[in-house]
Amino acid sequence: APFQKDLYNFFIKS
Amino acid sequence: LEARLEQANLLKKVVDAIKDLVQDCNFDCNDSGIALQAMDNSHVALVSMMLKSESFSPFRCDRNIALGINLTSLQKVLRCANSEDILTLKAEDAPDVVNLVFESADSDRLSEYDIKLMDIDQEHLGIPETEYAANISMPSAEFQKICRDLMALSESVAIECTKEGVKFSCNGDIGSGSVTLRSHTNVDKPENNVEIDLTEPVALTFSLKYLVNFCKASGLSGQVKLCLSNEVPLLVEYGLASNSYLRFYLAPKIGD
Repeated sequence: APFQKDLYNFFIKS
Repeated sequence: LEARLEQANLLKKVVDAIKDLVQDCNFDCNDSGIALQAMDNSHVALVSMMLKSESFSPFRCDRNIALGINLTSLQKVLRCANSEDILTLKAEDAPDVVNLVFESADSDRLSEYDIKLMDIDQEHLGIPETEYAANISMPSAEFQKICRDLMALSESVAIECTKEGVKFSCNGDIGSGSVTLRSHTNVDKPENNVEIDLTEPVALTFSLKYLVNFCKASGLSGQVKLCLSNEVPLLVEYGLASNSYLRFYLAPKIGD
């Protein structure tokens, strides 16, 4: 099954 | 802060839609309106709400304040409102509580509640401005049905958008299923329109559990917008009056 990424992979902590 | 919302029901629907994803949230108030951004515990989904000052009448916010509110508490209080009630939110400087006043438009009933505020140290994510490869507008009830139907078969859905249309498909233990939508214009009922604006083909896989959760917002808007680009989170947007919105972001599933 495909691996679930989390949002930290895409969005930057600000 | 003093913000009067013609329909208490709007805030009630927003809270009902997001409270299973996020529990304690800061409502960030400034002169442009009331905003909320929060991630679910697994950091896979993010809720972003913006209620612009134009959605309120009147709206006054003299200093920026963050109202840390437990959504279960807020839901309890919003359930005390009648469906046609007008809601006024009030908070002082450095407040301990947020004050909610419900007014009936056609009677002299006035009810008033205070909710204790909490200190919430919330992570804030910067979401880059994205030109999505595919922008799909469709009836929100249709999207909800597709997500619920496919969840009966599988945990995840593949969304593929080509110039032929958008295909939602899944594969599970009992079998497989798919729903394909093409662009469609209904002059009499524009809420039934399906619009697909594509710059390049997109194929992504998402967890249906989260999508079904997002669909709890379907009552807020007849249409939902899905924005996709390869290998970036999906944006699911429910537009509200006066350019206000409720947005959900969902990280994709990638690779094997």
